[in-house]
Formats: sequence, C-alpha cells, structure tokens
Amino acid sequence: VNQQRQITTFFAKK
Amino acid sequence: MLELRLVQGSLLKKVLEAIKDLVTDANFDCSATGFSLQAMDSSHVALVSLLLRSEGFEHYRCDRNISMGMNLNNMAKMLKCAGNDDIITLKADDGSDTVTFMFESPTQDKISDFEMKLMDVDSEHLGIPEAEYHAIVRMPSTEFARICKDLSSIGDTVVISVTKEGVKFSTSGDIGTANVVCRQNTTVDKPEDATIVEMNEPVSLTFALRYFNSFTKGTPLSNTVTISLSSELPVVVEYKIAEMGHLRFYLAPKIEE
Repeated sequence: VNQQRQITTFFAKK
Repeated sequence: MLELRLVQGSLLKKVLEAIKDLVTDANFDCSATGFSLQAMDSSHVALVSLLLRSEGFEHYRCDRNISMGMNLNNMAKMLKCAGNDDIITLKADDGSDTVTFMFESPTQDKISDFEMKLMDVDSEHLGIPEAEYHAIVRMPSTEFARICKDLSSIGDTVVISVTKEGVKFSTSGDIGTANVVCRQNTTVDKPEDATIVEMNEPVSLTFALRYFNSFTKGTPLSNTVTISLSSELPVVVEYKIAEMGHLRFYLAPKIEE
C-alpha cells in the first residue's frame, strides 16, 4: 500500500 | 509603511483564485526582494510558494520586512471586487492590523478601496533545498489540467512516469484504468504549445490526484506548466508569472511502506 507522505518529511523547518 | 502598486492587477486576482482552496490562512511576507508567501495545506501534504518580485511592481515601497496574516478566502472576496483591467495597490501602515486594497480602473474614473482585517497566522517556514531533478516536463498548462481532470474521473491517484518515450500519467479505479502518454513535441507553431521532456534518469512517482486538480487552478497564470520530479522527493508544479515570479506547488508523493 502506498502511504501518503507529508511535506515536512522532506523539507525541514527553517 | 507598505505600498505596492501592481498595474496588472488581474495577476493578484488569479493568484488568489489558485491558492484559496488549498490554503485557508497564510502570511504574506514583504521585503526588498518582493511579495511572497509560503504555506502548507491543512494536512501538510502540499506546499504553496509564491513570489512576486519587487521589480514587477510599478511602485514598490516596503520600509521594513513585514509579514501580514490574511484569510485567503476573505482576500479573494475583496480582490474579486477589482476589475480584470484594474490597477491594484496594497497599502499598510506600520503596526496596523489592516491592509487596504485600492482598485483603479484603467481610465482612472473609478477608484475603490477595501480595507481588510489582518490576523495572526501561526506558520512554520520550511527550507526548500535546491535539488537536481531526475526529470523536468514542460507542457501547455491547459493540457496538464485536462489530464488531471480526466484521470480523476477514473481514479484517486496518478502515477507519473518519465522515460525516454515521454511522460506517462496513469491511474486506476473501480471502473478501469487509464494511461495518458505525452511525447516530446517541439514542432509546434507557438513555443507555448510544446511539450519538452528533459530526463536525466527515469523516474516514477505516485501522487494523490485531488491535489493536482487543486494546483491546476493556477492555469490562468501561465500558458505552460513545469513539472519537476525526483525519486522520493515532492514534485514541483510551477506556473511562471510573467516578468514577476512564480507560483509553485510542492506535493509529497505516496510511497510504498
């Protein structure tokens, strides 16, 4: 099953 | 003091129409560079990044960096009151909790001002690293919108695959499956009608179609759209805003557990 990732998994908080 | 005069006011109207359904509240940041926004949707799956460079405004005064929290639906309501040919000026005084939108008709015979309350918006700025993408597809924005709309009547997710052959959009659902292949095509009368597929490495990624359909609300901003893909990275769907900047949508992929 494909799980939806979140943007925050890829881009860190500044 | 902030005063930004945008002769082509319709651009701002189009930007708001493109993002208001994806993001509810956001901070508009104003600096010497320009007028910008970065915001995520409520589920933190998609991110919007807008830049309108200061040089693109006829008059751009921003004495110090400020961040103005706005409800995008309310802002869109106000901008809907501007005519498509109107000049739009944004004004805010230091420390004020309101922003004023002034609309001038091209012949200067009608001038309106709308004052909107600002709000505190909690937002986290994410650092978007420069990335080398495995594949970059440029195609007519209306074609991309058509594909997203068509596929979403069949399935909920789209697999975008880029190979030497071109770019393939695939979906499947209860009623069946669909594949749309777009090949590179540069033999067109107008450059904006071309489909250009730049591939460094083949790439295949799965995304939720409903977000793509939301992104295609940016179609009126540009004749072309650029889709940048890399394995296990968010896709970037970019609409260039002529001579001013861009509206970019980032969408996290679905990845097999």
